[in-house]
Amino acid sequence: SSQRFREAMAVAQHHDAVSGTEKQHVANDYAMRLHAGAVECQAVVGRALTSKMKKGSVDPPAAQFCTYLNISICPTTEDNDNFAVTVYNPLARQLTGHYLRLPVNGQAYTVSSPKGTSVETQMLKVSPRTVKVRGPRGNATSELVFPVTVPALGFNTYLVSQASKRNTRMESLFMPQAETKLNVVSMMIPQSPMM
Amino acid sequence: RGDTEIHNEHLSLVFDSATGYLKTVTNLKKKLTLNVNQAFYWYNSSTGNNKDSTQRSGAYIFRPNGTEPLTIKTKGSVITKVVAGKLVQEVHQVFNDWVTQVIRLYAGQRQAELEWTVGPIPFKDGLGKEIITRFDSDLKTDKKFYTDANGREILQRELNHRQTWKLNQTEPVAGNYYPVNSRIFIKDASKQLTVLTDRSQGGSSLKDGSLELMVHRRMFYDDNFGVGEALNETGVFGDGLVARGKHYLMLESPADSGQLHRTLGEQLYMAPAVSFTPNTLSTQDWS
Repeated sequence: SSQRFREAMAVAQHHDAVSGTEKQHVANDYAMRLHAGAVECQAVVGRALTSKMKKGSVDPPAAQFCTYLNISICPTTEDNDNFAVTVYNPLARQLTGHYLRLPVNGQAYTVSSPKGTSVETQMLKVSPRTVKVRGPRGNATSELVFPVTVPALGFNTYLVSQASKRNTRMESLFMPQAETKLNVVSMMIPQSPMM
Repeated sequence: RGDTEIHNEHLSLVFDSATGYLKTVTNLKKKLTLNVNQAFYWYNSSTGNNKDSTQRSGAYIFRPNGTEPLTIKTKGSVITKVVAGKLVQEVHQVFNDWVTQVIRLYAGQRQAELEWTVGPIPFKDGLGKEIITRFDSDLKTDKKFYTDANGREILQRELNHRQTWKLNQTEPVAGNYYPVNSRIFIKDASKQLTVLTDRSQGGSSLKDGSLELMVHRRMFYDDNFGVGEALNETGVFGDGLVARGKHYLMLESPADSGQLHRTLGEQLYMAPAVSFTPNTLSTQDWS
């Protein structure tokens, strides 16, 4: 199954797929193959991240991907008050000033950087949905925007909590230490054929 | 009642009070200002046949039936919402029921983001439509524009001209369209307007200072080049596809533009992979 995306890409080298001159049922087939390949790739990336994050006997939770962020749909960020966002940077240089835009349902959120510091955020209202959608339909009322910094060929994890439901113990533990540099979630991924 | 302006530390965008269209772009650090009008238009597709000179527009062929695109008709200002904030500022534009756009400026970024949403393209009038976004500026470009070529080097294009043969131009619009795989730009001695795309599109510069990109199309006749179908994707509901994508706009000096659009291009086309997990742990416990 790890070859599925390669096979889909190979099929899509045909001139009809490149230029969009295929019949509609062929276009549908190309889309299906590419989607199946992309899902397999997400599984590979998820396994790689899990192996890099693993400490001792504790298995980190499986990574979930959101392919409908462009239409403000992501069940994980919409349905959970607390979630982790892991950002992998494929560039061979540090990525700075990149903004994430996540669909959410709460009013306010706090975001912790990998160093434990608080990250500035902005909330934006999601426009009313006017277009019919087949399949998952987002319920997000807002989008949470915040900047991320990611090392070259590595990843960073940001923790997001809905402010109003935030655990008071966590708040008392972490707010005074906002500038404490934990710096343990950020790590380099060595060159790996899997990645 | 006045013009609308959004800005960050690098760019200022001003929108016309009457139309709501983008009116000027200013690079604040380099003090470069460009008068530029941006709006959406559509070409009416040719509906002839390929037995004579009336070739139809279809999956293979882009062939408008005129040289001037039709305006997407708007009433008053297209701006419906302006969002101000420390991290991102937005201007929401509604051109009609099937063309909308959000223009964003993120703090610290040198480029403006234009997120367009086009479709479903209306079909009841029976007219094939090829939708473009067009930037009309006061740059003196001397019929020259630049596109990347299938992932290779950027090539200079010249209106109604081919470098290696004498061209008899019979298609004033389509004959000047070129593939844009990631970027297109126009420039004069002091300013360069660069647009990066998030997908391959067709693009051109049909007048000095103008730059256009085709974002969506829907036709009702086969062009007789083999596919045997009109390019009329109806989608699962039967009323047509909605396309959403992004253009990234930069105004820089020609000397700096090359390095800057290449750096931005790397960030866009090797974008970070984002994954999520539900979490009940604190930062320390997660670590």
